[in-house]
Amino acid sequence: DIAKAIIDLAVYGKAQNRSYERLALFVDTIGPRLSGSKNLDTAIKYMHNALKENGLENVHLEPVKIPHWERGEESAMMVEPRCHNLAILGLGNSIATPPEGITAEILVVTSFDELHARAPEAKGKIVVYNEPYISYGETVQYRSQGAVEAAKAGAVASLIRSIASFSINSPHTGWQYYRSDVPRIPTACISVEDAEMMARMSSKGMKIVVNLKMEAKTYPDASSFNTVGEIVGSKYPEQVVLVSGHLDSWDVGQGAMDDGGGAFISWEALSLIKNLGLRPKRTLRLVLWTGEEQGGVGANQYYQLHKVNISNFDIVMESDEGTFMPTGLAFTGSDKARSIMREVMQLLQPINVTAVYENGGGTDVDYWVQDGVPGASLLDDITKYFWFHHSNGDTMTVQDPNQMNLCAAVWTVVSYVIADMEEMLPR
Amino acid sequence: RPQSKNGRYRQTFEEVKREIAGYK
Repeated sequence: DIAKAIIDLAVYGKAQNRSYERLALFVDTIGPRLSGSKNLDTAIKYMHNALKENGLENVHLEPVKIPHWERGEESAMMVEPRCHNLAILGLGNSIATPPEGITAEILVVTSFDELHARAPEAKGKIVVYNEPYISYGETVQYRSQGAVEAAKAGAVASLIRSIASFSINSPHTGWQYYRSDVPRIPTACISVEDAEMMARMSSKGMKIVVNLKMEAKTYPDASSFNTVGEIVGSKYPEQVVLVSGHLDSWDVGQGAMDDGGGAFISWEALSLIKNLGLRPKRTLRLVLWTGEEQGGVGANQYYQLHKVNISNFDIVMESDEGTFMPTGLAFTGSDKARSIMREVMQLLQPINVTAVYENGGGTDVDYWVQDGVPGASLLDDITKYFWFHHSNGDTMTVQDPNQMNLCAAVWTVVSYVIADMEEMLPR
Repeated sequence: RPQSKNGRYRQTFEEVKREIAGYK
């Protein structure tokens, strides 16, 4: 009755709401946790102590280097045809403007294709991207590449419509990449509302002028840590089932959803197993990544350090797409492994979360998945996920304790059973 | 049955199914 015992404890028993309560204390006390920040250092120390106090084994920190970028003060004021304060958030890795800012006319485009077609018009202007939101994966390229494409056309800055499926004038930040062969220009995201307004004005032939000020600064890479705790396996301790989420977040909101929820249900999995006095045959390893938002930076260094043991990694699991109502498990692996995962998910019939989907993994564990290690990620109802993602709205208020209980039950049953089965998943 | 690297026989899928059902 192990699966039932886990579900009962997580959803109805003494552990119900524990991951939510732990997360609330964590994010309310520490706040957002940007890569390279003191807040992130504090968060890692906090979790290091918390995992030890929880009685996990081999609790330790693994040093890594991560980007250190700070946004500073920033503003964008539309000065023609009228004065209007634009809601902005500078994009991570952006350079600063001069202290007096950049004042330039706006060119509004809806796509890279339109920008390329109108490239002669972009010279000396601030390019505003008013790209429609299709899906995160498709639309996020405007955030990550917008500055480079605008600079190639001779623009002096870029303002990018937030990658958001809903907006209440809320800018959403994120990481953007420069190219060594293209001049660096300042870049920030703006709200959907302001992007659409400027598009309407532009389509009517109005001249729009904006003053953009950004103090953003990039420092040398900072020292940080991946945080690790384990329940050591009873029979095959060298073999590992890895469960994970990331501790770092953006510097807005509280990072409660991205990825506080994922990190804390991963911790909860080990806590529940300990509470039940269980010890799986192979080691259950919790890793709380650092520097995920800048492209899985801490996870990449973890992979480089540990890939020599790749044959002992049974499965790598990451929850980084919300901890709302769970709908199933995304899985990447061989057909044989998938058949086994389908059987494992049948254990979750009592809470009606049995589906196995394609494309399991995540930014932090894909290094392993690409090398053939089976990968899994929690799927949940992400209808509202991109309303809050990377914005000031990512707070504890969007989390739901009952939904986190269910997510924790799924995460725990899957990780425990795989860790305890006699054989590793076939590759 | 295929043998695994450590010389033990790998379980058949039916055996794996039975093992997983044991956690219900």
